[in-house]
Amino acid sequence: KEKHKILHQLLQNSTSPVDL
Amino acid sequence: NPLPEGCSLLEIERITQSVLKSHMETSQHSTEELKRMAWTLYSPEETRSYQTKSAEVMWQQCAIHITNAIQYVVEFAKRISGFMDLCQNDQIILLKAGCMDVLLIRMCRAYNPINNTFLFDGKFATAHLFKALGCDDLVNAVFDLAKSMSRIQMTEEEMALFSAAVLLSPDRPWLTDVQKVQKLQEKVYMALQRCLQKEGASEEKLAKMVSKLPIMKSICNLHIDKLEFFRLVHPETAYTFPPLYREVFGS
Repeated sequence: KEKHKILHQLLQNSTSPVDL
Repeated sequence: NPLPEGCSLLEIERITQSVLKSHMETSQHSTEELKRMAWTLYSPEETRSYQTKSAEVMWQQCAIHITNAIQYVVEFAKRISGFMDLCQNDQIILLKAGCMDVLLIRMCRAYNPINNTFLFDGKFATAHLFKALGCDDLVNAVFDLAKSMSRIQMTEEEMALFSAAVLLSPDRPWLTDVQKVQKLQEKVYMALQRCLQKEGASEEKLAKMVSKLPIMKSICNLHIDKLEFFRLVHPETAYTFPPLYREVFGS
């Protein structure tokens, strides 16, 4: 999990294209 | 073509709409924007200033652009119906293995075949602009792929479904639930076939799209090779690349 910390975060975030 | 087991026409239509919506919502530039910018080219002076940058600076800049684009691909994946139902291990495996492929498909939108230029950092650039990277073979391969893909003239719907199908490749190593991924991919491929039929496209069109997959794979491998070499020569700079880039393309 630690190895893919950011991918994990991105997958869990409820982001919208505007946030990107 | 028979529909996959337990899959209705309505579901295929739902998948088509969902994938297209995801693609449009997570494309970095709208088609109108790209059309408007198509003739905004780098001047010879501007091109030269990129060419005379150090390899470290140019690599850093490209890594930042790729990282931004990856974030949009992650968002695209998240919005594909069924993707978030996969376990997180498989989501990560599919993204790590397929995001470069999706980027390469998406790049077609930002490519102008008339003058063989790409949108990079706000303006359209020729392959020569990337000289400082020291990866002419990689850069030329990307331009060649864009040129040959642009000849296929994919619609946004086709591009969206093709991107989703590539992302949902069940043959990626270390997947936990291969079958689940396979079922999702089958549905997306079915949606792509229906979409091509609906548009009256020739059967060859899908074959042409699929024929680009090995070229995309070789470009992905070449990128990793170049990155590994760069890492050997400039370890400090490679360490300052965006963490997401290092995460996705790390071994």
